[in-house]
Amino acid sequence: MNIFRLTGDLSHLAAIIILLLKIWKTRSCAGISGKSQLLFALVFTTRYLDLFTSFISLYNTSMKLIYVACSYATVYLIYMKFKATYDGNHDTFRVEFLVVPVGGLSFLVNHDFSPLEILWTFSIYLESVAILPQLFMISKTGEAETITTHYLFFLGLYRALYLINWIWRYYFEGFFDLIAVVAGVVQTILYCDFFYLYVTKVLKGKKLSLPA
Amino acid sequence: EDQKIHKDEL
Repeated sequence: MNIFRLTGDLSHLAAIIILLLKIWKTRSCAGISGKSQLLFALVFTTRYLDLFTSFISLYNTSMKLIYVACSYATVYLIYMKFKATYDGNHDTFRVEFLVVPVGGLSFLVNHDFSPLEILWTFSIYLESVAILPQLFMISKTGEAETITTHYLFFLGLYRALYLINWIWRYYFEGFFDLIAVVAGVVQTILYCDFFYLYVTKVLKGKKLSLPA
Repeated sequence: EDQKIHKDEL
């Protein structure tokens, strides 16, 4: 465990909690893509099946459980409790265009052709693109609430910190996982445009709105 | 053990 990995995990946790609190406090999930949140719930479910097969550390187990629980709570709030506020008309990204190719790729390119390993690979690939429905929704409506941009910032920062963590681990531990690194690079690149808008607009106190 | 290594990350 190095500082980049730890801050990456905490940044991920911050993103998840910010989103939950935003929905809970405002009693509304307006502007949030339920499809992205469903994909993240699927990501955590397929990745953390090793909770049943191996124990790594108390930290590892508790963080996994927290991520899974929070992602299901978010999906519940969007599709059940605050369904009336869900902006389904703008959440029109076709998720099958992500899930099907990612599913195929995880069968073709993986570390080991075993069920758990394929599901783990699937979750890594899917996570890298799971934010697309959310970004698509923002590009469609042309704006995002400031709190939603904080959520996206921490979510993007998390994988960027993981990239530094992997460079660190490569040099100091000889650890290198090509699948995770390539997917992590793709994931981080998807946020670059958003990072630019976040720094140039949101951090200067302006609302994130895209030119018409 | 190699297969388990990446599972220490989240």
